[in-house]
Amino acid sequence: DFGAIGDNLSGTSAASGHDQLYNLQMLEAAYHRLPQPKDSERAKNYIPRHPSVTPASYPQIQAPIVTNPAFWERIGSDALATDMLFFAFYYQQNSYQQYLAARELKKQSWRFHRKYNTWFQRHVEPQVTTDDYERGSYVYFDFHLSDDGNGWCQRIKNDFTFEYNFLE
Amino acid sequence: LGMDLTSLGLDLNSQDNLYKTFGSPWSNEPAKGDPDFHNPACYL
Amino acid sequence: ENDTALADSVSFQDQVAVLFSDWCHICDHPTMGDSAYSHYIVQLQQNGLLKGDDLTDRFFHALTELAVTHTIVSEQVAPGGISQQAAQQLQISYFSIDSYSKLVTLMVKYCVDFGPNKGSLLPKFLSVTARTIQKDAEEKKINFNPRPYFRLFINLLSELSTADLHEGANFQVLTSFANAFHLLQPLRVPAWSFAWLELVSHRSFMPKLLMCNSQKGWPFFQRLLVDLFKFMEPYLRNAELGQPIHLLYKGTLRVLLVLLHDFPEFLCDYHFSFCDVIPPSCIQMRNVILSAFPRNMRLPDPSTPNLKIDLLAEISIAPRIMSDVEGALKARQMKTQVDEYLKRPEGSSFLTDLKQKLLLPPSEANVAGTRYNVPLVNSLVVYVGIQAVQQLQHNKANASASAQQVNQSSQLDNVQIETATEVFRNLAVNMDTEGRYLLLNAIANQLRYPNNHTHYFSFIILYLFAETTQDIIQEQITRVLLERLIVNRPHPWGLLITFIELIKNPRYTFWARSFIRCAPEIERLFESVARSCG
Repeated sequence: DFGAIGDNLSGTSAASGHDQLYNLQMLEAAYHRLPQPKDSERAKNYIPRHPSVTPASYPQIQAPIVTNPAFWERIGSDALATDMLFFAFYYQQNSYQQYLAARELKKQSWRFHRKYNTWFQRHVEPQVTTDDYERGSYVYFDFHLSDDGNGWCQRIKNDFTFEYNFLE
Repeated sequence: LGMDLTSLGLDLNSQDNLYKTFGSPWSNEPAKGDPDFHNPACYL
Repeated sequence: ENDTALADSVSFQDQVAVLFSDWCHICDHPTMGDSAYSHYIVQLQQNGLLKGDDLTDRFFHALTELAVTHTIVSEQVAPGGISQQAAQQLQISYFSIDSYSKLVTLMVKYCVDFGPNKGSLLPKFLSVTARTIQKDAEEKKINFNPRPYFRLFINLLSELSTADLHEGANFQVLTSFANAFHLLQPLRVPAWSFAWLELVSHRSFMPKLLMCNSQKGWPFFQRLLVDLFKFMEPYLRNAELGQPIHLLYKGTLRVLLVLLHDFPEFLCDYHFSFCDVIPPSCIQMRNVILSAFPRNMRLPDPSTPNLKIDLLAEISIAPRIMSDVEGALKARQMKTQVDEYLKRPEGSSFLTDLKQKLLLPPSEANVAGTRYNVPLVNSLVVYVGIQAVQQLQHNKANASASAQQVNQSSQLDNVQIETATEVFRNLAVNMDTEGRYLLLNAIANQLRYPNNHTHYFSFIILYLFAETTQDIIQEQITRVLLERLIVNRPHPWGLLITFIELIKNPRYTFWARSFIRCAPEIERLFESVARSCG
């Protein structure tokens, strides 16, 4: 490694046995086959599970703004729009949107419970706090089946123990 | 071989790390597509 | 035998083709969940294809060839007259490559295990793929298409370097890729150079390798950068760049700027290795590396009037040098001689033939583009400097000792320090122009951020300027400093303070030197530099 800068063999590279002219020719050929931006564009992780056909006049691809973190920060700052964060989280799984939505929820002191796959937020200061858990009243975002139709809603759970080893 | 390095499309005064948006050695454009993010397995 | 082997090979290829087609079919139906994936992989294991033996190698090799072959669906050659670049636009579909990378990713995530003493899947897969790429490039030469392999690696990097792997496993993944990229370095597969640099500098690889495991990834990345510089060196040496090498050079500058901004300590710690393989003509690229300084350090403005360098706290701290400074000296069995001479100079003939020892054999000289062994010159300069600096620090530490002791030890110590200085003075006087230029370059390469090497070598180069009676030496010292200042920024802090000292301190009577007026444009140059240095 610390020999001459050039190469020990006359005119060729010890590493490959090629000479400088050959290397330059190959580089020239590679110059005409540069990697293109699309070669590294990741196939969108997000594959709609049940893609629905919509009129052509509807946008057929995601608006670029949904990959802009500032857009999600705006949603996060508007308490009414929290449902949008939950929508992205549950309906756009494994996507950058899910990542951004989770980040905003966390900023608003929501905490993801790994066992229930549910976001909880303290409703009042917990009555008990130990190294392993806290217990108190929590708001949580839930989907419930009921005769007046299914729906996502926020409910309150009193006297709930949130064990920290379930905290993501 | 010398050149004005600010013409290479990198904001050397940026407070944030450059590698996050470093797209390619061949272009001034920032990285396209979703940046590097990581969703924990329990989110899926 | 050959026929049966061939027949086996053909039928093996066919079998693999069927298996790959099944896998692509599974991938083509995203509703097929993990169970289909894991079932398929279990089947491969039951077929004995994932035991980590030769059959596994052949299996990966055949899969790679299939995935690549099905990538180029048509090679549209644009009608004449369009630039060759456009003509090479290939109709490319990455479905087969994406399916293949998905399979490999799942095998890694499912921790497919080859069993005892077989190593793990990813390094084996990567070494088979590296051999496949090298073989394909050697066979196809200028018709080799790097892009499918680029896609394969970019997929795997994106998937595996973000996977839920714990720190240790992540480090294994990253070093496996680093080893594969070292195998595929441009000197071995020149037709993959652009894809290689884009992968090596990719945000899924470079920052992760440099940030993981408390810098344990740094030697791997340093080796990759040295691979790149070695490839470019013959073409940069003469500063005649065709478009391809110029693009590679600009791409390298971009990568170095990201490192300078995000990982300056990495450039600081390995500057010595990089200076060994960057040709002296690459002044700006070398300046980028030498300008790096630790992020927690605040550099005083070099043009501050009456800046007291000696009083800076950092100036007495040794820089961290992770490169092997002594390697080149040891390779030539010179380290012992240097140590002997520094300890007992009287009666030594070390200096007599030192210059000779720094020359390359003629057979190597024309390849290296210089008659001197530059890495050996660099190693000698820095090693001797380190000994002297350590002695100076030793003296300072002893300063509190008893007067008697101080006299004795400092006399001995001063001999050592003067002997070190004598090495540089002797070489400066006895070397020819080329050798002296390389010597002064090796010294100037240490003028970096505030540390005790910068301090010592700044003293040495100014001492050589002040002590010599030969104009040519003063001229060359000025040239070595000036050529590093007249290129675009960045300029290393230690270089600036040394040059400012040279032109401002009346002790060096710089402005009385005749060579600064050897031509009108030179005179104007010095005036402008003097103004810009305040």
